[in-house]
Amino acid sequence: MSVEDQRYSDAMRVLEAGPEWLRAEIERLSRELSETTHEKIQAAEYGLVVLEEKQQLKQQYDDLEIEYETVRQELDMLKEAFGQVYSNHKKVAADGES
Amino acid sequence: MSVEDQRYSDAMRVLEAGPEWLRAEIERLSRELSETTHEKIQAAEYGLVVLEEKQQLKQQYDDLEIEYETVRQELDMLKEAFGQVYSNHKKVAADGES
Amino acid sequence: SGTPCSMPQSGVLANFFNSLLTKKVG
Repeated sequence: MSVEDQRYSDAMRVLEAGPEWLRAEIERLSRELSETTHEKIQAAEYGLVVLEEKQQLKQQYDDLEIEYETVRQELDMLKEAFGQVYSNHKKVAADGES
Repeated sequence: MSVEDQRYSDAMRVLEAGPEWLRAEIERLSRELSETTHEKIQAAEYGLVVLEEKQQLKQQYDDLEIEYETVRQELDMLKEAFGQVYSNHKKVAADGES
Repeated sequence: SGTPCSMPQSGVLANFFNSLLTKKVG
């Protein structure tokens, strides 16, 4: 049965149904709506928690990235200074020999 | 009006209402249920995407942390080597003078 | 259904979640 047919037959049933069936249907729909509303609120609360955790993690990542860049630059500078000392050393040694 | 009273008056209204009101109420509840179901699904899907993004970010954070530790250790070793060269240098200079 | 194609930014998403929490359902 297509969705259209389903809708049509649902509508016909509501039109033809007696008050008892209508009341039972209201009862059923109200229960289902309350349950679905509860699940919706849970999904929204969970989504907010995960969103908050993700934003905190992003902040930690950005902080670590700054730390990392700082240490990297310090290492590069020290490597360059080391290279300098080493080549000076070699020059002095060569001068000494000559 | 307390929740209990509200519930009671709702129930009384359904019991006393005629078929027209009942049908309209079924129509309204069906619409609300369909909208709430859509919102619940949307919230759940968004929550899952955020959860996945958070897990990816955590992986990136862990990778960066390993990188950071590696560079830190290299820097510490180079600092130590530099200190060694520097103190040797001072010793040689002192020996030279004496 | 699969992942929502157009994923809103965090701020919009937080508003969406909050709107679901504050919306009254009768």
